[in-house]
Amino acid sequence: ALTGRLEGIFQKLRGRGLLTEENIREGLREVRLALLEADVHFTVVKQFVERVRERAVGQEVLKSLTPGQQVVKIVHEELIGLLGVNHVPLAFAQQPPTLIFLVGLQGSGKTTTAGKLALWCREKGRSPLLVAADVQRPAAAAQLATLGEQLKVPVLTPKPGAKPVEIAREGLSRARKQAHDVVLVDTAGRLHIDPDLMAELKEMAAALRPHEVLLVADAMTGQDAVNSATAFHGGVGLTGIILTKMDGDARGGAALSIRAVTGQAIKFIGVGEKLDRLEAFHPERIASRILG
Amino acid sequence: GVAGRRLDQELLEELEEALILADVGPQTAGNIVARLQEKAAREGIREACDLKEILRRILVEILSQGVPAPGPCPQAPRVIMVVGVNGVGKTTTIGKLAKRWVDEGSAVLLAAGDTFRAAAIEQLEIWGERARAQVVKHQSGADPAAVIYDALQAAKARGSQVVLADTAGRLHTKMNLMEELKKIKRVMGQVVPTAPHEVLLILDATTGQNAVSQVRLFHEAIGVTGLVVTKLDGTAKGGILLRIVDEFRLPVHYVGVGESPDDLREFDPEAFADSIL
Ligand SMILES: Nc1nc2c(ncn2[C@@H]2O[C@H](COP(=O)(O)OP(=O)(O)OP(=O)(O)O)[C@@H](O)[C@H]2O)c(=O)[nH]1
Ligand SMILES: Nc1nc2c(ncn2[C@@H]2O[C@H](COP(=O)(O)OP(=O)(O)OP(=O)(O)O)[C@@H](O)[C@H]2O)c(=O)[nH]1
Ligand SMILES: [Mg+2]
Ligand SMILES: [Mg+2]
Repeated sequence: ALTGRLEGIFQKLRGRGLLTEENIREGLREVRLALLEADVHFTVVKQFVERVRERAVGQEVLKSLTPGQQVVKIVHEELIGLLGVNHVPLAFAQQPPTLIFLVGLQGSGKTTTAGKLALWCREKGRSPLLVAADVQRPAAAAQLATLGEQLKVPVLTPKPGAKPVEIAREGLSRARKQAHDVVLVDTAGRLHIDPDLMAELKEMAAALRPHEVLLVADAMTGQDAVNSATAFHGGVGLTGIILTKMDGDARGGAALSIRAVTGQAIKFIGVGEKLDRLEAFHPERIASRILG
Repeated sequence: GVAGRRLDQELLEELEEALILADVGPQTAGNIVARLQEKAAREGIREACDLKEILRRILVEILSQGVPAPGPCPQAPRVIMVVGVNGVGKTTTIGKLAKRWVDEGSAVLLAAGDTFRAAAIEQLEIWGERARAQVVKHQSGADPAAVIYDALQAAKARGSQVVLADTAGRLHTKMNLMEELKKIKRVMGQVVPTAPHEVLLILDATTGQNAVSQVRLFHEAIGVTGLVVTKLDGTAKGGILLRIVDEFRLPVHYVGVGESPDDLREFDPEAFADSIL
């Protein structure tokens, strides 16, 4: 792990006085390598390592008896600082219903996460409505309807030929009529470079003014995380992130990249396929995981 | 002179950065650039465009190391097991392959081996209609091995030439789910002794270094015979393939380039190398 590797580097300097810039440089190379292997984006790593370097050439490391541990402590602190110190909860509207869009690339876990959020909201005493606004993927509406059945949460499924914005609008009006205070809109997976689908999302947001637009991103995403997150944020405006499939062994560096380029908080992590497998995001755990 | 050397260093760093941005991974990118540097030194290459061409050839060389599985078995049905982690495109890829082979005149049967995920069977049935391939299914929640067993029996009885077995997405780190795959494989062998003839691992091009762990654990569990990389119509380059093919010598058979039935191409190492650079 990184701690061990840094200890190894600084070990050979024990008793030889202060650390030199070269020692620090070697240590920072290890940090850079660890972060790249954890899938943090190349440019984000560059900026991050520079911040660490500024602190590492200061007194706290140079005078330390265990400079390796000190550098790791700095890296850890900087990671937590970047990821966001506290859990940021869902932003519920003053005037119900709260409208939430789930967006992202194909296969990232949006539909499953919609189900998980419905359960989460209900456990918090709210009355969710699920809206199946994916009219493109085979059996997408059936998938959400099945999840709704499992949870005993109502699901609005599309009429034939309906457009996503119409389905979402109907969801909002049904929520008002039937006193649902949270509307969770599942959207079709889309490429951030698909101009029509990105425009569709932008129009949906402009027409319906969601309180939350959550990017559902896969924890095993590599360097591309910066491209897609930047495009979704620029195209429709994100208010939060959900990182899925964190129950695997992906290091999750995408978390850092996405946070760095969108400035939005990671609100939840998906930790399994079942609908109760959703956790509030706490930076501590992913920081240690990224460090490896 | 010194000026020429300086240019090489900067250029080499730029090429290494391009490889890392393509998900090649820092260690592998470093190794490839070192290999490029020594080759360029031996051949006295200094020009940027020549360096890039040498790099391109190195990439193609690495990507062509996959050892293809032995040829199609003489007796039908040819049984192909499709596996991979959640959401990578297994079911969609099965639909595309089915359509391709039905269009070429083969009788293809699809086994609805994902009995866990909501509407997985319905999704495969729609693909079966699109491809004009038969689907064998049980009810949701059934034992996947039982569905596969029935599907292979049906394929033998009906004279299908190919069986594509869909399985539920699963993380490679979940031991019990990997055991389930082993059981499915054993059951296949009970009906068709040489089955599965192919085990296709589907990888998502947007996946970073974790793809190596996926290949390693699926390969250790059931023996992967080939790879398919999906979602290359996005901006992700799938550079992790360089590390994977180098380490595991697995052939990449196809790439997925979209969500429609025809969005499947044979893997072309030259085109792939071009897209990375
Ligand atoms: N292990 C694990 N699997 C997950 C998690 N979240 C979702 N999945 C699985 O990931 C796969 C894809 O999930 P979906 O909900 O269909 O993804 P999606 O984003 O709606 O897909 P598209 O609508 O096609 O874009 C399914 O097999 C889910 O069960 C998670 O946190 N952990
Ligand atoms: N753009 C693009 N999308 C793809 C490609 N292949 C699959 N998809 C999409 O990715 C999403 C997931 O595909 P599935 O076939 O359901 O993936 P899966 O591996 O069977 O998922 P699980 O069974 O839930 O593990 C769907 O929205 C597909 O349309 C591809 O090559 N390009
Ligand atoms: Mg979906
Ligand atoms: Mg599937």
